[in-house]
Amino acid sequence: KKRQFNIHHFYLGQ
Amino acid sequence: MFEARLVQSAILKKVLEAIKDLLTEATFDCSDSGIQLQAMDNAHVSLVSLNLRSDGFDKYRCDRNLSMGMNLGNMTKIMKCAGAEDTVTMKAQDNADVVAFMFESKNQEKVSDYEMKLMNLDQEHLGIPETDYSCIVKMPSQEFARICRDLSQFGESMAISCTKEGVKFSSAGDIGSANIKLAQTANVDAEEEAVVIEMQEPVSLTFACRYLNSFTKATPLSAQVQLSMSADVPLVVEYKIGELGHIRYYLAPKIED
Repeated sequence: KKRQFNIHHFYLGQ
Repeated sequence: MFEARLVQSAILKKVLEAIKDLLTEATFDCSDSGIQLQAMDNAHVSLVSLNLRSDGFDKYRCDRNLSMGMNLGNMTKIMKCAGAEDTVTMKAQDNADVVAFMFESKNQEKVSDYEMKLMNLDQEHLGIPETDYSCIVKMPSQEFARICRDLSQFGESMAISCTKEGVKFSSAGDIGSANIKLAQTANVDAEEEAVVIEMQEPVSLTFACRYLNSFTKATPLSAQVQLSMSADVPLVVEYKIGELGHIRYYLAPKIED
């Protein structure tokens, strides 16, 4: 089963 | 003082249509180089990044950097008041709490002024690294919109698989399954009808259809769309906005736990 990742997981906040 | 003028208000209307599905409010960051917007949707699954270069405007002036938080529903109401052929000018004073929109018909026979209150929005800028993508697909934007619409009937997610032979879009669900394969076009008369694939390594990724369908609201901005993919990183869906800039959507993939 695939899980939806969020954008934060890939790109850290500045 | 900030002032930006576009002879074709239709471009700004289309930009707004392209973001208002995903965002209810957003901050427009204005500087000497142009207008930028970066914002995530409510669920933080996708990110919208808009860049309008100052030299693409018919007139542009920005003396001091300015961040204008806008409710996009209200901005849409105002932009609907512009005629398709009108010229639009956005204006704001330094540290202002309102932005002015002026619409002028051809020959200035009708001039309309609207003011909209600005908002203070908490904004979080994400650092998007420069990425060498494994696959870059350029294809007609209408074709991409059609595929997203058709495949969303079958399931919540769709897989995009790219090899050097072509790109495959697939979806499966309760009613059955769907597969659409697009081969790279050998030779086409019109560049905008071409399907072009630049592949370093084959990639297969799964995405939520709902967001892809929202991205395709940008279709009227550009005849071509570019999809950039690498394993286990967000997809980038980019529409050029003529000589003015671009809108990019980043979509987090679905990954095996």
